[in-house]
Amino acid sequence: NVAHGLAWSFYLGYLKLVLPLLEAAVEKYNVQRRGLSAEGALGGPWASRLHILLPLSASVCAHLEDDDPRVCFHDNLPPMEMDRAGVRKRVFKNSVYSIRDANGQAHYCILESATPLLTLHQMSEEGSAGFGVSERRQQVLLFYRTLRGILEASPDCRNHYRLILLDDTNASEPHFLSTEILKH
Amino acid sequence: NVAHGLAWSFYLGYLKLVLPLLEAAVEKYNVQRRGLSAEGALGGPWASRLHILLPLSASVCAHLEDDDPRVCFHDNLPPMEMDRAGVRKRVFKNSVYSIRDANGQAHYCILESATPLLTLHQMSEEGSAGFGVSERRQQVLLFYRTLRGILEASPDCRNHYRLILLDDTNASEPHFLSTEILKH
Ligand SMILES: Nc1nc(=O)c2ncn([C@@H]3O[C@@H]4COP(=O)(O)O[C@H]5[C@@H](O)[C@H](n6cnc7c(N)ncnc76)O[C@@H]5COP(=O)(O)O[C@@H]3[C@@H]4O)c2[nH]1
Repeated sequence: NVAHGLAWSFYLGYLKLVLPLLEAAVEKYNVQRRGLSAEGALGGPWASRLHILLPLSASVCAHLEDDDPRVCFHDNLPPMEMDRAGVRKRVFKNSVYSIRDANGQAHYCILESATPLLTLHQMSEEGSAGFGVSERRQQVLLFYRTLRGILEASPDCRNHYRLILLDDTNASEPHFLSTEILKH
Repeated sequence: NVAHGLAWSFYLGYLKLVLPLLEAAVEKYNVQRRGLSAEGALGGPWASRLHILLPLSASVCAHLEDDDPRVCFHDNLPPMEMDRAGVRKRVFKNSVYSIRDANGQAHYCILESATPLLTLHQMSEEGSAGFGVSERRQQVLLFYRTLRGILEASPDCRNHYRLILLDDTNASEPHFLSTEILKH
């Protein structure tokens, strides 16, 4: 089952490495901003959580702004470097976004889409990969449930993430994405 | 089948993006070296191929030198940056190694281990992931065959890679790794 393996790969090859280092990266980021302005500082209970978007359609685009103009890239966190599988100083980077609510108030958080969903989407389009568009939604759900199970059992990752499952059959609503993120 | 999905993910999420850009990165790297010395320049038919190590044991370590002191990290290629799934300027980096032959002659090439094999290895150790150590070798072979099939059919990747399957039951031989790489 493709989604099962991709969830494990996402955890073992990324979340397990990056989530424990997130608090330190957020601290460094906030210190660097003090010199400029308080805008964009990460505070509150959201501060050092990686918000991970999981659209049920597996439609992941490079720029979240294209889905909702209230979601706006702000800056990157200081990058993390690790030696992995022969690659020296492989870089891991996370992006901070501002999310505007209905009153125009900006909230800052660390946000990205679950990259393995891109693989699921492209595999379903590629004939030879073994599964089709009709099974895709099922595979996204399996990815979500497997990942949730792994993360809940992981002491390294606890309290450092938030999985946001998006039933994007409603995605035509102009501010669907920002509203969903703010609900969490 | 885990290995099948990981091979597709390795292609769709990494090789398909990076291999077409390798020649340009090698050119930039060689130009940058001209200022310093000719040492480490990438030339010859190996020059812009990514050499990908696939150990059958799925034992992938961070530093290839630990396996064979004749394999030595030299420098990184100029990094590539891409906006992916909400992460701005995600960095993709490849490492150049010098490989000494039996006469002490140094040969330079772009080298790394297939990162998804790390996932396979760790999954087989983790009880809950669904497959065990005995199935691991089989899964590595399936990964290799699936990946080879995908890459041979891909116009973007042709001539930009070399898959090196390592039957590392012989890995106790001190210069097994360098010898295998140079055979290719
Ligand atoms: N050698 C190497 N260098 C890279 O830069 C790289 N980037 C990806 N990959 C491998 O290609 C495949 C597809 O990648 P994808 O991004 O869909 O999944 C990735 C992605 O969802 C997440 N991840 C890993 N590194 C990052 C990163 N830097 N930023 C965001 N997400 C990341 O965790 C998954 C597993 O990563 P790896 O287990 O390192 O191997 C991947 C994977 O097998 C790489 N392999």
